[in-house]
Amino acid sequence: YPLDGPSRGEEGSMDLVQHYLENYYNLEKDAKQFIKRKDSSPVVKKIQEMQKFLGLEVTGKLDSDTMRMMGRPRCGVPDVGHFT
Amino acid sequence: TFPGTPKWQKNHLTYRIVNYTPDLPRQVVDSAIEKALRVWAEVTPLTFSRMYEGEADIMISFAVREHGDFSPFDGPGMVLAHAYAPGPGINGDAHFDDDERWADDTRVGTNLFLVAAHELGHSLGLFHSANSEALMFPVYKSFTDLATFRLSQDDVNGIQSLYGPSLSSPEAPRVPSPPEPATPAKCDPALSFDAVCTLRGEILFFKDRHFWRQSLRTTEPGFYLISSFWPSLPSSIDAAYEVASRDTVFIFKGRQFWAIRGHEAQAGYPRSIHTLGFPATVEKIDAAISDKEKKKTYFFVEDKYWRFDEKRQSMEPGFPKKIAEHFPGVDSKVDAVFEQFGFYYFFSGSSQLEFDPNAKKVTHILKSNSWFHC
Repeated sequence: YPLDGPSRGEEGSMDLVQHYLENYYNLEKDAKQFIKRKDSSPVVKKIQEMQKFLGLEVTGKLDSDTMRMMGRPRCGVPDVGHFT
Repeated sequence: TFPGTPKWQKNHLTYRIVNYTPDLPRQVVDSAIEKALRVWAEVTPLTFSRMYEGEADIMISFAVREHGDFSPFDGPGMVLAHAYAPGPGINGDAHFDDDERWADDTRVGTNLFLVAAHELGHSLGLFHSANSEALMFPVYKSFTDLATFRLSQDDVNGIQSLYGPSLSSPEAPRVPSPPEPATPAKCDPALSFDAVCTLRGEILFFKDRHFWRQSLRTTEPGFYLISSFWPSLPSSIDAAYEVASRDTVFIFKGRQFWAIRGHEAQAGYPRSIHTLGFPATVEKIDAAISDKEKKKTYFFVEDKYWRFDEKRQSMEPGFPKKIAEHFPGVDSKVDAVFEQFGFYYFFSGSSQLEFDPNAKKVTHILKSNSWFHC
């Protein structure tokens, strides 16, 4: 892992975030993109998009409010993006 | 709405409950789905009928993990359900994750009615809303109070953008909207009631679109929209009474009456009041009360009353009779009446008469809102 990558303890959370953004915000399904570069602009943009949609403070960062919201039960239909 | 704005091209839709969760009795599931559909039917011209076999527009099912649509569920928590936009085949269908613990309240588990109402919003063509007050917000709100649940304006605007308003709703086009009645104040000395009845040991006081729910164990009554408990009931009802032995409250407005049991409106209603045995000249009931000892129900209409035999389920012969002759002291038009502690309480405008049916006399004159401890 790169130095700025997630610690082993963070991996579960990172998986959650990645799947959340993939499933509900149409983040391209490319694990490497996310795990290695969580500060990359597409990911930050998706986090911001999610925060805006869910009425959270738009920081682009995975703060505790954002993580808590992502951990709550929800509908499986995507919030934005393409789907069939 | 979904991209491309898919919607049903007809206003009458069919639904089928394909299977059931083991978490709840079947009738609770049926009732939650019916209630969820009513939420949308109330504000649109849409109507729904149930199918028991074959392909319905909206197929409702419970499933776990992979269930044949390439969108597997994920076990307990997180994804609760999903649904498809209007269209043929799988479109319009709603799937519920049976690894959740489905419940009919909000204290433990996931409330099926709330999730179903949301999913059926998708089935009708609504996408997720970013408005956190909206039913179509994607995140489940476990703290939602079912007693005060109602669609947000965002939900109403969304669904009406697809199907238009209900033909009988105030939003219907070319029908002037009546002014919204002001919220009544419980301690207003001029307060009158449309109807009063008991329900499972509590007393319900109906006024316009609202009702107060007074428990004898508490001093402060709850105040609710009628539609938040019973979406199919009308506002400004005429009369209500409880038949405790049947755990049923009957609600009257105009020539129709409804039956409710707890939160649930009963199937097969509204019915015509004339099925009870009233002559065609009777167009509304002013008040009603059921005597649980004698199993008789009294219906008050203007200055007369009828008596209905609950055992025989028929109107007794020899009626109507004059109210004032058999209820001495009750000589004003009756707005509402209910029974408590063996007394009948008659409401007329802002006044209330406590009547002893054994002594056949009025024992106290009270303000109508005396039960609210103002």
